[in-house]
Amino acid sequence: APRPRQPTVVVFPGDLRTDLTNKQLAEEYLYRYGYTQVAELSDDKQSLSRALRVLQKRLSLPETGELDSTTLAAMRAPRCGVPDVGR
Amino acid sequence: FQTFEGDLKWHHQNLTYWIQNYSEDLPRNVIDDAFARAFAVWSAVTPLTFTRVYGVEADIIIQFGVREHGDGYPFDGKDGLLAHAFPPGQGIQGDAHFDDEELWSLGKGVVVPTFFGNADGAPCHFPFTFEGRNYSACTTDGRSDGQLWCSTTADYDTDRRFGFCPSERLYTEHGNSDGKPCVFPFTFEGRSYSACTTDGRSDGYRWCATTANYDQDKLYGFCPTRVDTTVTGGNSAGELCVFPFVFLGQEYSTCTRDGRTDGRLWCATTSNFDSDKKWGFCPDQGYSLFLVAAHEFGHALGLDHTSVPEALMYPMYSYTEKPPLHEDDVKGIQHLYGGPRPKPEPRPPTTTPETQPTAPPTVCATVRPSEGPTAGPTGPPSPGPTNAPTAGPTGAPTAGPTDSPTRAPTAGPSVAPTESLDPADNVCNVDIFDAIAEIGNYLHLFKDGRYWRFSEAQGRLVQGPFLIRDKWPALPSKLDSVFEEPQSKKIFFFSGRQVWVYTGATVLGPRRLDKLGFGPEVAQVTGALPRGGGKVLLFSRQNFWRFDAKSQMVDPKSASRVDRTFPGVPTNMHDVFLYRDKAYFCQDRYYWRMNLQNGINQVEEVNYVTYDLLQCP
Repeated sequence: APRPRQPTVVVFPGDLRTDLTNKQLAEEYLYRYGYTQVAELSDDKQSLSRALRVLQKRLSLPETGELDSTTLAAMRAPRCGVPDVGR
Repeated sequence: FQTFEGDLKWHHQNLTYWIQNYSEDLPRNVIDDAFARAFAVWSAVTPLTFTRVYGVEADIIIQFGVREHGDGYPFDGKDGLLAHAFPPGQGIQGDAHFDDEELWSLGKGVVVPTFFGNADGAPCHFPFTFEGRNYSACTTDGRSDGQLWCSTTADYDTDRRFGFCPSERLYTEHGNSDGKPCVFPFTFEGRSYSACTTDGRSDGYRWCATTANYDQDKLYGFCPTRVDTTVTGGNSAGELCVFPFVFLGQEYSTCTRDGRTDGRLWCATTSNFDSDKKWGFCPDQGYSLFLVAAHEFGHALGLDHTSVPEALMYPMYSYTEKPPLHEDDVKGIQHLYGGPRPKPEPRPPTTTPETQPTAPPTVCATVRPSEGPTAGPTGPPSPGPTNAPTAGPTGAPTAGPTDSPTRAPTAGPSVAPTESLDPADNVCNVDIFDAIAEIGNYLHLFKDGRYWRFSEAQGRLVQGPFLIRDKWPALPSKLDSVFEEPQSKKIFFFSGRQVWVYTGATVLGPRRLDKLGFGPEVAQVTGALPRGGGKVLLFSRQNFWRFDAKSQMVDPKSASRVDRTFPGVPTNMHDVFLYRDKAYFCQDRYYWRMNLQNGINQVEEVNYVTYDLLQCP
């Protein structure tokens, strides 16, 4: 029987979003929607976890403080641009 | 629910909104309706009312934009951030912006209106089956004339319901060809084109010639948007898929997910992705403009995001066909504005007033009036005149296709969705007016026995057409010029070598121009500029005279040349009038506006009478 063809994945020019790592995506999202201030996030896990917890509570997601798949899916979902926190 | 800090809210209940521009994704009437329904979601549970107006004075200004669109909060391309809005207040506060790199729909795929056929203009149904094959876009399959068509039900083979899709082979929009379809190939700057092009334009609008030679005939039109094959995102947003296209050496004649891991459909916008690398995402279900608008209008009324996932004010988009308001939303909005007003008792219909204009007073306003400066064609492709406009589309194309996908269809345009008003009533269809004058704070525009009027105080809502003879029975239908003398309120009407003077309902005339002191060489009065104190400048082509409204005589010695006193205006004007203290000199479809206040007679603006004075689309 013929072997299934391995799908070839290409990088499409101008398709920026695929370049972000999950952590970069999270940092950008948390800043854009008011959960963190500019440069507030530092490398220590605590601050990211704290910010994630605020987001998870705000969006009624399981409050794990982790960048889990549910939280990542929420971050990738289409949404309104008005920040969730702050003015 | 949450409100904004300090319970920001509107302090009046009769709110107004202005749709400043349009996305090309949906027919305009569908966009108008989606916004109206989105406002109705909130007016149903509050005392608020929402009235559509056409100007920046609106409380809520609605705009489509991409990336950075002027408010410092840039959009982010397709998906992700869909729209945003500002809390109640002045200026940008209360406004709602929509990302035009999204595909706006009603949540269930592209909305493609159809013309002719036998489906009463119903939109296409995608996907549909034809001869057992599945189609998710309009097709020419089954036809020999190359016309694009679609089924308006899921199964053409059984239901046989179809219509023709917007296509440059069926009609063109705007331009100067009265909606005639494109002619392919056509020649432009010596090159041959067999498809629409944006060449020669900087605004990215696709256009074509409606004869074989644009260089010679200068006849053109804009190609209708083909939302079913227009790509979003990628690096060719707004362009069309090209089928077939080559990808990794293989030929594709439909959109594909190959090459991607996210499962999204894409296509190439040239015939060879491998060499050109031009691509974009194929239309998907899109986002419901109604649902997103209802959410954004919640912000514009003072609601912030909620944590209730099922509520309309939850930040994430999710499609639903149910009424979108959740009790959390109702509690929130009623916390700000209270509940709805008690419904008035039903009353018998009132009889309409006697003197009704022959068309509803907002004729211009309901025909795509708000394509403001940020959208809309800007004229023919260079090197032609860069600003030659036309009066806009004139309705359904006249020649329809003549056969059906497999056999002859019904001849059109039996069922085309056409505008309900007589085009002749549409002030936007008038190329050149006989006379224009400010009478009692209304700018009156006269043409062939009828006139329209509007006033700034009423937001430039055009009223009319009215019949001249109903108000000024002694007048002929053809006028050369009109002016109202500000002190006496007398209105002077000129036609040929005759003049009529109305004081209220009483009329003096017709009298011959020589009664006013004009010589026999003056064949007509083409304009008037009241200068106060009963002094008026009366124009006849290249010359003008000083006229004393009290003695109703011109000073023969005051004859002067126009170009010497008003440099920069054309000499063969067909009308001159004063409007809000500015002098307007009209030639063809244009006006030259001059500010006479500062004593320096300098042209400060040159524009179109219909587009800029009347704000036609």
